[in-house]
Amino acid sequence: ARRRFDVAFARIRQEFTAKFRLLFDGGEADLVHQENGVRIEAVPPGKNTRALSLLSGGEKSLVAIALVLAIFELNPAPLCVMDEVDAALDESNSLNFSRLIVEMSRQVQFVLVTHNKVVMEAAELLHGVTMREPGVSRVVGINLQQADELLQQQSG
Amino acid sequence: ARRRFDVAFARIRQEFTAKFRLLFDGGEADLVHQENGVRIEAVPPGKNTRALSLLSGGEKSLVAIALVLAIFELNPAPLCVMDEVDAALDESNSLNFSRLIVEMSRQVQFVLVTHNKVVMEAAELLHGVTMREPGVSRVVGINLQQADELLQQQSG
Amino acid sequence: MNLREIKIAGFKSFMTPTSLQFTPQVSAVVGPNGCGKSNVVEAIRWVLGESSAKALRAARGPDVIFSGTDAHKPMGQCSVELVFDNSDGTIGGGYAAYSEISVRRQMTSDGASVYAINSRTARRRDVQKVFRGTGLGARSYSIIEQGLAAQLVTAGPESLLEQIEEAA
Amino acid sequence: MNLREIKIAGFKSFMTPTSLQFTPQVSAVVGPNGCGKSNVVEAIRWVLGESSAKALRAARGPDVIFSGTDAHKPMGQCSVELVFDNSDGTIGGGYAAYSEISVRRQMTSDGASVYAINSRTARRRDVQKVFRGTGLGARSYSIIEQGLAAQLVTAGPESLLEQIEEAA
Ligand SMILES: Nc1ncnc2c1ncn2[C@@H]1O[C@H](COP(=O)(O)OP(=O)(O)OP(=O)(O)O)[C@@H](O)[C@H]1O
Ligand SMILES: Nc1ncnc2c1ncn2[C@@H]1O[C@H](COP(=O)(O)OP(=O)(O)OP(=O)(O)O)[C@@H](O)[C@H]1O
Ligand SMILES: [Mg+2]
Ligand SMILES: [Mg+2]
Repeated sequence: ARRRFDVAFARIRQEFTAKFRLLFDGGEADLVHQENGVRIEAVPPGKNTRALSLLSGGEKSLVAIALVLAIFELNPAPLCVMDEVDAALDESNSLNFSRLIVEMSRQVQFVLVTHNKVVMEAAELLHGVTMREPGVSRVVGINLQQADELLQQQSG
Repeated sequence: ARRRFDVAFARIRQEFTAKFRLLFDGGEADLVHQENGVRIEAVPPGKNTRALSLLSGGEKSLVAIALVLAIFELNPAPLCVMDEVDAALDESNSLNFSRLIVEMSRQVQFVLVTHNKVVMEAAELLHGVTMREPGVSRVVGINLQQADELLQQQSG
Repeated sequence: MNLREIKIAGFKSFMTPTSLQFTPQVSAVVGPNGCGKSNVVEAIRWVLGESSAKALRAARGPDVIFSGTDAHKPMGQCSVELVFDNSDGTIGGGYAAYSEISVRRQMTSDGASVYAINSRTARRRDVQKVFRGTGLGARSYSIIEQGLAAQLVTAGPESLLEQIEEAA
Repeated sequence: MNLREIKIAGFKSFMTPTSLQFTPQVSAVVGPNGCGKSNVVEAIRWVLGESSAKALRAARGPDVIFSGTDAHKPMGQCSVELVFDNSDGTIGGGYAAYSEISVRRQMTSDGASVYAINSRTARRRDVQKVFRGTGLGARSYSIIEQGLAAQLVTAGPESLLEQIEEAA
């Protein structure tokens, strides 16, 4: 069991660093196995703050995405469902995220719940969920333009 | 002290219900003082789920905004600074939020950190924070169109 | 292997039977706040055997059955079915021969669940067995719920250690 | 009373002295992830007397001083100044006569802080006294940090009771 953890940890650590660098266009990241657990180290490119706490909300989000996808790669399923992991990302980080998803989609089928237009553009298929009648959900297949209207409906 | 809590609680409760109904265009909400603390009840219009936990991410966000602003009204300062409270809101809820802010801004000066275009449109003044040089922040006064470009820079 | 279709009937806000069809690559689920997107994600976890009500934002099991609105009465049962294309034989064992595998769960308001694999009644552990080795499961990293990622990063070193041990 | 200007020098990512000017109504602070927006909010809390490093996402007090980048050396001190228009006399007491009130805090890398009100040296509690009764303060509901609102709703009844008791 100890051996299996070491193998798993080494794999996750490697994947985490790789995905971090893809999402941040550089920078340094690592996972450190210490006595009290596993500590995350992450430094966006050009910055030098080692403390994870000092990172911004969006930066922490991106680190989190690198981490969950690294753990995913340990037992890569044919399907990955992600619910609004991109909520705090600005446009540039959203683009990096969607590029990584498109790259990984050569082996993995993705279902992404999102409000993010950049991420929607990476999808081949959009499922529009609506609640025209309060409390009752319905689903309709839509394209990007309809998605825009769907998200603007109920406005005003 | 007991008396002061009761007065405060009654005030917050009233404000919470009022702001909830403004943000949700209806619905019911209340704060209940029980033995183990203060419980939040919130039901969006037309729905009937009493359990707060079953609400969506965006709905919980909107309930949270109603709550923080209700507590704010207890000791209303001339200034209110909010950091990305609107991150999970869709376009329609963002509009309701910005309308409430504009209404309250007749007595309160607001500084809103946001990525949300609908909320930006409610501001008279935009401060664009940039980091052209990694790790070094600078601020420039910008208009809505420049904000668009600022948020798209570093893309691609 | 890939997911072809989800059929949801009576689960949470999906009062009317609803079908979502998927492509093998990237799909997005979009819509306003509170319209039911996370409910779709939870439906997938639920049919794969999620047994904790709390993990589905509910207090008790039957809370996931459509509980009615101002205009509609509550329902007495709900069901979710997943249909997978297995023509590449990813799912092995007893179902390796099937090019299509469907998994279904139905719950009645007393909280009792009935599972089915390719229309034959099964137990929850049979469903979990089908997906063993594929990396898919209610608690695997193949389903990342709203807020999980952020929580992983802020939770602290002991928490992360546990998560990695569990995944290993 | 309203906020006219914030001057930030050396606080977190604001290496170069920076000034933000405000209108009496609604201002928005915008920009990409990690560019420094939340740092501005924390600068306001800090100058109003925030003494907990953790509340500013830091481990120790001096962590809020610009710590350098690949291209720049760390700084030895930082300061934040707020300038308020008090022509409506909202701030009473000893400063009621001033139509403009400025509050400044400077910290050196040994962690020692020096406060000033209208350029005269003051103590932290003098600064807090200036704003007493106005509803403004490092820990008041006038400054709502990133994530606070969501946390309030999910934290549970005891937590919310404490928050309300504190506000009362
Ligand atoms: N058993 C149930 N019966 C009827 N409606 C339910 C039930 N359980 C949950 N709901 C409703 O489902 C809604 C939440 O849906 P969901 O969490 O899927 O929203 P969402 O689309 O993910 O929104 P967001 O973008 O805000 O995250 C709530 O408004 C809730 O009232
Ligand atoms: N003492 C310091 N010296 C230099 N840089 C610092 C210091 N403390 C924090 N930073 C940097 O400030 C950045 C975070 O800024 P901030 O939290 O204000 O971002 P933000 O604009 O709010 O982003 P988001 O939109 O993602 O919330 C981090 O990248 C961090 O490296
Ligand atoms: Mg959701
Ligand atoms: Mg921030």
